[in-house]
Amino acid sequence: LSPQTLYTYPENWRAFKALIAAQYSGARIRVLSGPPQFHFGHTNRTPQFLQKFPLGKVPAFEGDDGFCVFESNAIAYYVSTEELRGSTPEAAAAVLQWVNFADSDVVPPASTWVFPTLGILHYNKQATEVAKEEVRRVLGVLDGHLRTRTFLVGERVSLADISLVCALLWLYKQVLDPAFRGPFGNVNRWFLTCLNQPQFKAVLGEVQLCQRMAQFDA
Amino acid sequence: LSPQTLYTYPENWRAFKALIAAQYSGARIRVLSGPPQFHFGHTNRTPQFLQKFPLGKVPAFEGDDGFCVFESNAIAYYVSTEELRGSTPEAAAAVLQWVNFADSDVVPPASTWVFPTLGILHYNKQATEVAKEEVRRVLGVLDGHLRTRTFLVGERVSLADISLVCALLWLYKQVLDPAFRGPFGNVNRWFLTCLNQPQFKAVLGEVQLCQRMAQFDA
Amino acid sequence: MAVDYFLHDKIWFEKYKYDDAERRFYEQMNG
Repeated sequence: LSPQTLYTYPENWRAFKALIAAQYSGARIRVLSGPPQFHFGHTNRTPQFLQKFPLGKVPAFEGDDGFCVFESNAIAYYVSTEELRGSTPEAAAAVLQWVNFADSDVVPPASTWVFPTLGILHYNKQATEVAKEEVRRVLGVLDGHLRTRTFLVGERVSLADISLVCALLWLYKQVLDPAFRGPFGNVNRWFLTCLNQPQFKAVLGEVQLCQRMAQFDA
Repeated sequence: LSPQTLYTYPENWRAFKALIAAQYSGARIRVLSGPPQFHFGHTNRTPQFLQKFPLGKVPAFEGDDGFCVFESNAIAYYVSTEELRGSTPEAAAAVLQWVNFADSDVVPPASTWVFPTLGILHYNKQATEVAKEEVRRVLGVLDGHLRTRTFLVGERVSLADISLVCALLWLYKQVLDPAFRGPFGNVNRWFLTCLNQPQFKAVLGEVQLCQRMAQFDA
Repeated sequence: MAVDYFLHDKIWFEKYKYDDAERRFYEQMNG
């Protein structure tokens, strides 16, 4: 396959999903994430970009045949193998279930909790406390599901694992200290198993799990 | 296929997606949405239900073989045909793109604008004004995409159309009066074309488009 | 810092409020 292009800003966890999937499928993707090829905030506002990607959002993907797609889950799906997508209707539905779960139940509370510790959002004590409880609930659901499983769907890595690992990444790096994540042993095992897959490591590198819960960065 | 079961409360737009998809595939689904079979707020908190559906959310689906799946998009996918899902990787990625777009770009501003008119949430003038602009932007993107298309992906109805029609339903019924929706002729045409498909009508019945923008229900 | 870009992503911070309100509304409707 001649190179296909992924437009994004640097270190975008949403772009990591497609890059990890491509490690499994062998899809060759060149990432344009900095000037002069791509300048976030400018290039994605040009008429040329908006003509291809009307929302102007990244990550955005352009195939070698001019096929264009936005929305990170759609891009990750496109560069995946049948195995990652779920090779039976049941497996594919289960993959979709966990991918949607990541967006609807993990991303909002994770962002509410983590962003103030990165100094990019004002801290709100009440919202953070609610977010912590939401994260505890989410980890509890995953822990129950992973009690008897190595991966989320079937016996191998799928887009479900890739999506949820990427959605949980900043939580595990910033705020899930040993005390908070202690009760969720199955999730911790699963998370580390995925991180240690060569295809994840090739994209995420060495991920240091949080040792001390970051507080909001006043 | 022996009947499969969809648990939901009545008039749940998220459940409509799977029911419309089933009209195309012929999947036979019995909807349990009222006592004694299903009592929202009670049944979905029982250990039996949580054992199958750990989030306790609806819609939730149980196949005739005991296969269980939650998340409305996963359920709609499971009861769909290959055609609805997108029969090539490009079509399937494009379907996923619009399904994700519905959840990430339509549902939040639609809920913010419509919920106060239904008495679901208190009215917040500033949030509502922001939501109206978001909806205008979303309708603009869709209008551009639909200028040269009858349906969102390919030449036939897909899960992209089903998901977006269901996500836009309350907007069109409650607040998109002729003045507001006037500039988006391609979206209005597409929306009415879908509503008039027998498979949509079988589930949604006659849908009256908003004539007078509903104000918040004090 | 790369994380500054995160704010450009559309995140529904208030989602839990809307989910809770919708759940309570339909629980009452089906009460």
